[in-house]
Amino acid sequence: LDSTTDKDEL
Amino acid sequence: MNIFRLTGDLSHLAAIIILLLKIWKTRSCAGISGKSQILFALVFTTRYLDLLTSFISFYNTIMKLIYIGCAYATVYLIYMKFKATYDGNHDSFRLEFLVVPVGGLACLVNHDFSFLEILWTFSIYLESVAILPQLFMISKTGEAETITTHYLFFLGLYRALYLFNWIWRFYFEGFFDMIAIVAGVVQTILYCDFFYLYVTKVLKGKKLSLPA
Repeated sequence: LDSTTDKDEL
Repeated sequence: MNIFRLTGDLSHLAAIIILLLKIWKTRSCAGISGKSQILFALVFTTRYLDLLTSFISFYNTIMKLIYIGCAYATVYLIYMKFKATYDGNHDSFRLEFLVVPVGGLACLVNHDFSFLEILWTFSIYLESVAILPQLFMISKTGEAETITTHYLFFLGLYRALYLFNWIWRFYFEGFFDMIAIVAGVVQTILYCDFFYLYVTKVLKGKKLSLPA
């Protein structure tokens, strides 16, 4: 679960 | 996007607008911690630098610009325009006690040791404690204007709604970000005491005053 990619949250 | 995140963002936007209007209409920032507002401006600046590098959506871009604009406008109103009404004596929380440890933690615990990722991590950790100077100030003055309590309510509610957003995203998208979740839980816990006072006092029409 690589979470550094989608910084789509404010 | 899900309902929890949308209502969370709108709650956050409401808080920011309520504060700006309170200061602008009453032409006073009495009871408002300028230091917390400086921290929020720093949070948005370090988190939204990706405005310069990537486009996610119009909603994302516009909301980020509104948040940054309102944050700096609020700091300007407090420290420049209505400086005479700023209660510096009670706004005495030492910012370095927050910024330095948070900066250190962001360098130690992060997803990726890159410039933007460290700044994003710093902003996530900082946001979770950014309200402390404001809560500290209220504990020193022993009271808060009702409009200020509404500001704090929506500000605290926004991250609580984000917790549900993360549960939703984990369940439906398999997405989770441990750093954002842990910081969000800490941030929401810091409001619990205030939420209790807000529900038991302000919603019953009383003024929020802490036992002296």
